[in-house]
Amino acid sequence: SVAKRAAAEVAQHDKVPHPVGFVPPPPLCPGKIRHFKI
Amino acid sequence: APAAPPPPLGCDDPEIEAAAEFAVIYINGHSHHGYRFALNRIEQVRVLFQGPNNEILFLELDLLETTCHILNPTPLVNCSVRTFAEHAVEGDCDVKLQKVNGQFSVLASKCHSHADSAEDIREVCPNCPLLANLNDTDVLAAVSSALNDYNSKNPDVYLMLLEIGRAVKQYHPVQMVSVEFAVAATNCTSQQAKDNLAACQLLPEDQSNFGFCTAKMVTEPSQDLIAECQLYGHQPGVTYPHPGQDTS
Repeated sequence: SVAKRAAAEVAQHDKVPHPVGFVPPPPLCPGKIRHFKI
Repeated sequence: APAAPPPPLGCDDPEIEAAAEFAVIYINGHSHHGYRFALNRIEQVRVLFQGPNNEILFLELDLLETTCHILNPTPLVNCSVRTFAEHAVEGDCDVKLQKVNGQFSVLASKCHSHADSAEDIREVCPNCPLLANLNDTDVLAAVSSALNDYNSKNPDVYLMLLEIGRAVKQYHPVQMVSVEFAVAATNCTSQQAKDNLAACQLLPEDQSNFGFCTAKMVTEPSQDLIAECQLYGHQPGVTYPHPGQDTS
């Protein structure tokens, strides 16, 4: 469990924070609805 | 350094949309019964690169039934999608295509269709009519009365029933059955059909003339029947598999 916690902390530190104003790209799928959704 | 892999294709990517449109044309072209379907949404796409200008595409498509019967020559773009209130029917299709040098071909397709649930319709539109079983006795009576009525008023060409496309029953404000069915011209007049129906045959393939009828039969509080049929004229190459011939 110590290793896991450490790994989690390291991973957290490694995670590069998104720059301010970052907008994630729209999901690639599913696509747009052309009529209506049943 | 190896070339970076191309960015993943999205469901609204023009190339994927073109593939989906090609698939819908294929699906409608290989269907022998019921109505034509229009693309509503590209649910999922997977692309396998086979080499330069050679890809395999797996598409999951969400289609909606249109008001055009499969024998109707109207261009699909002019076929309106059945509205939610008319009890829409959805088609789910998985299609495998290949794209070689920009040309699509369908390698496999599998579809199944289902009507929207009655609960969904009731929730939004409590009095909207719901789809009825095509072998419902009121439906069969409405189709039979409508076709007899039309044939009696248009005696030159006796029309024969090909298939019932859809039927809805409503109970408010009047009790009514609305039916839609496909028909075909025969080699008989209405009088000849009355004299000897067994002698009446559908016209041969090179003269075939398919059509479509809609009818409304009111049963309560009064009796009333309105039937309209439209013949499409001869469409070279368009055939209709008769029951027993069709294996699909």
